[in-house]
Amino acid sequence: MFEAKFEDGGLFKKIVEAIKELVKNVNLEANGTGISLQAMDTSHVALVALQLNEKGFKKYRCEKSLTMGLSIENLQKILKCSGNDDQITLRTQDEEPTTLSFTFESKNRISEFQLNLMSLDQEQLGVPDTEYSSVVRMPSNEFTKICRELGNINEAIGIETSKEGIKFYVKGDIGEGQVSVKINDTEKPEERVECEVDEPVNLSFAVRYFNLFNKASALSSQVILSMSQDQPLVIEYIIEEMGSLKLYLAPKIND
Amino acid sequence: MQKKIASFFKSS
Repeated sequence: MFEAKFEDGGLFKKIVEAIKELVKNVNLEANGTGISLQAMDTSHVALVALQLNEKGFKKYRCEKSLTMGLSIENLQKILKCSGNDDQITLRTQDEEPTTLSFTFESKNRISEFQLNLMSLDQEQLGVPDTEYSSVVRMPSNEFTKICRELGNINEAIGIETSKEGIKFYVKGDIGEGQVSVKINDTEKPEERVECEVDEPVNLSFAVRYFNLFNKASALSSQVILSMSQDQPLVIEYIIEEMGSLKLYLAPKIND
Repeated sequence: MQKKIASFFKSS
């Protein structure tokens, strides 16, 4: 028996919105500690990882670990029947569920849906706990804007960190450009830029993945970029009181 | 050259 109730159903909708362009079918894992999801994008360049802790739910019960294979596209069709202010409850009765039930509750109506599940034998990747040599925290809409603007100039974006801050740069056929974001210690937490640089990095990534993933900036006003030279970058959106949504993106290595 | 994510993380 599994039951998880989102106080803020809109949050769950934003999470699905953020990953729907990157992953098609996913295994949703539920156990006593909460819900998690890990899936590679179709080109196997990126890995999406979601972790939602049971304490963040209005109601949470999971007697036995469950794996529920679902199509993100079909999940979206069900969620489109809910309002952004609804409370959303996920529920299954059986140990090997073939469907996942949804209840959408608002002041004046209650809706029930069942999504058919699939059996997906997807390889799970072991993401090692890593000490990153550069960790940058910045406003998520600033990062989204820089990726979108520089992505118009070139499909690969360079990221260089130093004690002073983080520099994004592009060199394309039409020309080149760079944006340096400076550290600030403003008292407004959502506008703060912090850099912890033990070792500077200089990495290159396909910016299209950032642009696909940056829909997640609706989840948090800040984004955390963790980097080490020649390692995948991690973009992390902290989901207040619940957990986090991460994108691991493999770098482009110059031959 | 674009690397694959699985080349960094072992499948568990």
